[in-house]
Amino acid sequence: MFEARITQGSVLKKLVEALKELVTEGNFDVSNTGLSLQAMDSSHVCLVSLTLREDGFDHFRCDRNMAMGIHFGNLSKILKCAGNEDTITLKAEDNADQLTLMFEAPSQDRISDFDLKLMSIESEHLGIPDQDYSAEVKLPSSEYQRIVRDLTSIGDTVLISATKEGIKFSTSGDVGTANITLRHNTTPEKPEEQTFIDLKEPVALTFALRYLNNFSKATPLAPQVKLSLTKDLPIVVEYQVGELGSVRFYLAPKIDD
Amino acid sequence: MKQKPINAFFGGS
Repeated sequence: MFEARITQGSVLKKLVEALKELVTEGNFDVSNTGLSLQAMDSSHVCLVSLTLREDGFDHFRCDRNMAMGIHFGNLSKILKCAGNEDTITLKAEDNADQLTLMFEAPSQDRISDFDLKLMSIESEHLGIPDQDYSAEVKLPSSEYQRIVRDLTSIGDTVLISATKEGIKFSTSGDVGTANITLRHNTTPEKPEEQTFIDLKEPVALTFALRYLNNFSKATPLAPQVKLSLTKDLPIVVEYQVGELGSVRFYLAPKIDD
Repeated sequence: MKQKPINAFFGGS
């Protein structure tokens, strides 16, 4: 038996909206430590890793480890039927072929349940090592969204370079070129409006803007986003989802032929 | 420029 209840159901709605265009399907792996997902996009250049801890839920029970194959477009259709203020409970019997989603309005006068058909999905589980990065940058998630959106209108790829001067995003295209530089800035009173640059060594990598732009669909989940960069390795774009866990996007760099 | 698949960077388990 698996059961997970979250009072702030809007978090689940936002999570699925952030993922559904990038990954069409994937396994929700549930265990007594929580719920996780690893899924690649269809072109296999990026990876989504979602971790939701059991203690972040208002109630969590998982008697047996299970992999629940989810079609995210279908899950999104069901979650759109939940109110933003609703409490959401996920439930499945052991070896079930469906996941039940129960929505409760705050006033308790409306309760609905939907069953989502589960799929059988073969998925490769990748071992992602914990590692030190050459540069880690925390910035307002709205700022990241604006940068990648603006640059997407100019070019297809972005060169991200982190130096002691700051972090620079550069692109070029038919209309011309663009450079946006952010400096370490802890002046704003609100921590979520600050920019932190932790640089161990300068690094410069090129990425496809289309994907970086797609990752910014997770902006409603967190006020800040963390970018981690190391030479020749995928960038990590990480959103902390309150006390519940995190969603991380990994994107392979573009390298010279 | 080319792009390696993401699973080339992480070992499978």
